[in-house]
Amino acid sequence: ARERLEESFNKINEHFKVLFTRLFGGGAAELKLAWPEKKDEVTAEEGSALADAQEAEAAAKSKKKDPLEAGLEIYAQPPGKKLQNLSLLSGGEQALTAVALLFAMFLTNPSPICVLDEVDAPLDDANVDRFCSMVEEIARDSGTRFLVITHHRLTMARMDRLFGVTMAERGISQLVSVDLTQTDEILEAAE
Amino acid sequence: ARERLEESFNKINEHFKVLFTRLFGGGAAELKLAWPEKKDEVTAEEGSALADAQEAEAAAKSKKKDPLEAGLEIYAQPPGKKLQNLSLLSGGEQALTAVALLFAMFLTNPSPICVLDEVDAPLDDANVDRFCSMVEEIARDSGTRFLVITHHRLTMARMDRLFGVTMAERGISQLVSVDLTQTDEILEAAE
Amino acid sequence: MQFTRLRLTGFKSFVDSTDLPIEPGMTGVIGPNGCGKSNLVEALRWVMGETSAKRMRGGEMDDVIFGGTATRPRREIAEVALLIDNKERAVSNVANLQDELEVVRRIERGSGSDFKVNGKSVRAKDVQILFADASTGANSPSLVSQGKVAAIISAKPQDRRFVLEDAA
Amino acid sequence: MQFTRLRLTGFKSFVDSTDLPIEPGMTGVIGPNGCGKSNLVEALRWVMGETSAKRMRGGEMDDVIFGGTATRPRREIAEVALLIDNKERAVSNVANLQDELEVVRRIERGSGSDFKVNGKSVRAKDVQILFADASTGANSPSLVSQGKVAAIISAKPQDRRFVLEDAA
Ligand SMILES: Nc1ncnc2c1ncn2[C@@H]1O[C@H](COP(=O)(O)OP(=O)(O)OP(=O)(O)O)[C@@H](O)[C@H]1O
Ligand SMILES: Nc1ncnc2c1ncn2[C@@H]1O[C@H](COP(=O)(O)OP(=O)(O)OP(=O)(O)O)[C@@H](O)[C@H]1O
Ligand SMILES: [Mg+2]
Ligand SMILES: [Mg+2]
Repeated sequence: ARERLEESFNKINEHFKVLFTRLFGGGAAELKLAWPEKKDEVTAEEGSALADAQEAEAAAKSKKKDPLEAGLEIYAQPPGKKLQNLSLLSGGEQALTAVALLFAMFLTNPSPICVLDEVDAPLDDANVDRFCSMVEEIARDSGTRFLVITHHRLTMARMDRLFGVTMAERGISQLVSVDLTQTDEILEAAE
Repeated sequence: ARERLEESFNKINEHFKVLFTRLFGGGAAELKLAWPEKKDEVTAEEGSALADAQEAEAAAKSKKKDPLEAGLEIYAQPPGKKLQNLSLLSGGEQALTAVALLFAMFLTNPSPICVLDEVDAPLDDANVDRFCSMVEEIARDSGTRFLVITHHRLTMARMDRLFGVTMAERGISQLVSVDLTQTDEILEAAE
Repeated sequence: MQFTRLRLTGFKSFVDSTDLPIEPGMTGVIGPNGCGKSNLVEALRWVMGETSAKRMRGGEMDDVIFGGTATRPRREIAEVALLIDNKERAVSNVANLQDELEVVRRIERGSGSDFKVNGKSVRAKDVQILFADASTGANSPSLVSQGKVAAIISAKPQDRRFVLEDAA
Repeated sequence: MQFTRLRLTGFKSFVDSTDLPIEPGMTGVIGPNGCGKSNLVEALRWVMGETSAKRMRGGEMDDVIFGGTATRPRREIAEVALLIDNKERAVSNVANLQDELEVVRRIERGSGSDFKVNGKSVRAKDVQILFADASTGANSPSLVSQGKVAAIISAKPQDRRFVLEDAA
């Protein structure tokens, strides 16, 4: 199990680096395995005799490198910016970084379906365009079927087919197949 | 202090009812003061002699109605739908309900400034339109100055003036005054 | 395993039986606020074995049953069916002999829900395993709920372990 | 009390001195992802006395100081000034005699921040009270951060008390 985890970590990381740079049009990003700081404190508490402590220390050390215990650290650096704390990234930059990671997982281990519920909401038009191009490519390469819920007209225009959900009768949802010329009808229906 | 709180609750509630119905084009909503359930259990624990318990009960009862202790319950019913748990409302409906409450507070107690950072992101075009009309009206009536950060072109078109933030030099923000015809230039700058 | 169709009856705002075809490539779903788009995502999560009412945005699981409107009475039963093309035999357990699988989950107000695969009653566990083996399921990171896309960024490193586990 | 201008120098991505006029009515702020729009909101919150680095999206308060880019060295000082028209004399304490107020907050890397009102040093507390008296401030519900508009809906009733308290 340990080897498999290390292998899939390396694959996801390779994909993540490539997808991030393509989504941001530059910059760099990577994943790292991270171990909780607490390991050393726990050892000190457990060890009664010195020998125990040393043994526990050694065990903690070898445990330290155990990928099965590890968390995942994400490093992201948009083009031209310094590497910094993830929380300083903007709303759109965080959404785009999350998408790059999600798609890296798909390429490593394809899933039959992917549903994205207004994932493009925080994105500006330029990033919506890059996001759609990537969804198109992943759908083609990995065979994953995508359901994309959106309010962005740019995204609607890139879909293979469109379904509109309306409430012609108040409170009751109905599904209709729509082509791109009819989107205004569906969206205006709410007035 | 108690009277003042009751008074401002009533005012906010009146405004909230009106603003909700206007933002949703119908439906109904209201606020209610809510007290934590725990009051009764506390009374039982505290009372040693019967007299104590009855006294504590009476005290809890009168405390129960103390607006200074109360929380705020929100009831919202979009047009044509049954009144239900707030968490069942959609993303856009929740954002709109929150905006109605925020503006009800403004009308009760105007603030010199209001900043809305991509509050229109989850809204469809029809609701963006109603949202903008309301901001316009509140800005006029209460004198509050609004800073509205948005990616929606419909919202941009309704503003009194526009500022674009660009990173002509990567990682360095600059502010430029923009008129509506130039928005594409600013937004495309990211390519 | 390929998903081919999702059918909702009495589930949330979809009171009349509604079919959503799931075809290769990208299917866009559009519509005004509150019309029922996110309810479709929840129907998919629910039929794949979701156990938490909170993730269905309700207080209890019965909240997924159509609650009635100004003009229609509430329902007592909700049902979601997911049709799967299983020609590649990706599915290990329950029903590996069939070319097409129909997974159905049905809930009745006040008496819980049950699952069927191609008409045969199965446990929730069987359904969950069926989808986990195909790298999907109610908890799959590939079902990104509204407003949650950046949640993985603000999570702690230890809470991101599913990224690795899922793929391993 | 009316706000008339916000000036940032060395604050987050605004390394060069930048002025944002705040005029009556509605001022729209647009721009691509990551260009610095939300940083402006944080500058306003910060100058009004914000004490939590987390609400500035940083690990510590020094994170608001320009951290440098590929082409520019980092700065050691950040400063934000807020200009206020006080002709209506809405402000009680500190500087009620003046027609115009300039509230300045300045931070130096490694040695904390200080406040000035019209050139006179004041405590953070004085600044916080100055804005609270005018129904605004760093914690005012009228500063709606990105993605937080619906937070009041998912909060518990007891956590919504600020709605009433603010207005009382
Ligand atoms: N059990 C139920 N019975 C009837 N209606 C329900 C039920 N549960 C939820 N709803 C309705 O579904 C609506 C929400 O739908 P949903 O969240 O799918 O909207 P949406 O299309 O995603 O909108 P948005 O674009 O704002 O995200 C609510 O208005 C709610 O009234
Ligand atoms: N101390 C700092 N020094 C330099 N740059 C900083 C600093 N703090 C934050 N930044 C930069 O500011 C950028 C984020 O800006 P901000 O969140 O304001 O973007 P935004 O315009 O709101 O974008 P969005 O439309 O995606 O919400 C980040 O890319 C980050 O690199
Ligand atoms: Mg939705
Ligand atoms: Mg932002």
